[in-house]
Amino acid sequence: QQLFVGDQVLRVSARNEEQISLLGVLGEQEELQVDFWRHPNSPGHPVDLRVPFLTLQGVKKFLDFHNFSYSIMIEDVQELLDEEKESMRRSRRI
Amino acid sequence: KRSSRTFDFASYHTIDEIYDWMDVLVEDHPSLVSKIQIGQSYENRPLYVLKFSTGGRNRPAIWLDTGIHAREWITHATGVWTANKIASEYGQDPSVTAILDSMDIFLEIVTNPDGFAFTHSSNRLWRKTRSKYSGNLCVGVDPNRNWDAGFGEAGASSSSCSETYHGPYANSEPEVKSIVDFVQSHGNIKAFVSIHSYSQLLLYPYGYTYTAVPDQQELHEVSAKAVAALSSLYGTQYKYGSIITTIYRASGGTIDWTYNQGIKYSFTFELRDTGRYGFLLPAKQIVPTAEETWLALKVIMEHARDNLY
Repeated sequence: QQLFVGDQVLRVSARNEEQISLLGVLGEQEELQVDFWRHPNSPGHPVDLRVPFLTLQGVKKFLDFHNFSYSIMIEDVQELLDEEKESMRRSRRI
Repeated sequence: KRSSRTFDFASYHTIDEIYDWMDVLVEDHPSLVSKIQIGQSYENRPLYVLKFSTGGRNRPAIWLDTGIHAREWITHATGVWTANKIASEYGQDPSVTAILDSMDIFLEIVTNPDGFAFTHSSNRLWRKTRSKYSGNLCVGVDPNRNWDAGFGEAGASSSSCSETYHGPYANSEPEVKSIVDFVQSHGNIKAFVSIHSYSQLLLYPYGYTYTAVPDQQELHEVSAKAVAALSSLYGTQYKYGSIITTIYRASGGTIDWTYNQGIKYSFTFELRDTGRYGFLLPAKQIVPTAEETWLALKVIMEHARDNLY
């Protein structure tokens, strides 16, 4: 089973078309394994991306370097998944 | 025998639990609900559709589907709740009763069963089908890029490793082809609603072109009314419009194909949330999400009923 320990979901805001294109470039770098949960659309629309723990530093560096403003939407994906699993287990037991 | 009344709608469930529950729902409402199999998935799982019908032959119909993207668990859960709501409101709620007295409703809850099973066993964040094609590096096709509407154009990927991979050819995925065959052989589907998550949107065609659909004004007005109904319950804010102008260009999408088949009332939802949990919406939000979505669905279904074409 694939685990997502330390993976984060970042909410990124693109200010202009150039930044939208840069997010496209980020997505094309397969080694970063960025998983877009909400794709780049137009400036002002939030973009959500799940970033594996191993490439988190690289992706954040990229965002900082290109002056993106972003926040951490999910701090640790696996924590939420564990909660979800536990809630299903509880419901089944009941 | 278990009863559909003891099912925990406020929890996420596996495919086996959902399929078992569908049988119980049919047993509890034998004169209204039946289960039909429209095909089987790549990994040979049955593709089940619940049919809600009060009789008649080939009545005008409404199609609803949830879960075409496997990781969007809130949609399957909403589908289960909605199925139960339709069954329990018939004969109680005048609007639902009037819809079912003149139309049939078809509801496919687990539209991508292989992907859904995979989200439970191996990778909670899997989105695509599980098909394998020789020469492809990666597994799976995005079933919402696999329809014969602008297939393979901009707004889908030709790389098998992409989450938006369109597949080798239109309808390559049995999960898609089964719906295509069903819709075409039925021939009298008047409304088609495909339910996704998340980002809180109600969308109508097109996704593959900026050309406005001939019915844009009507679809826009129906969307406005549906979104107002939805928001009235918990204040959840939705945006609405055509796919391409509201989210992004997407080719080979479900409702672009259904619209081109002549199904005027073609819509797609993106359910909650605005960006705290994404695809990991906590189970305690299932019922509120389903409740608010139901209000919008009712507007669309009522409009289809009152404006048959």
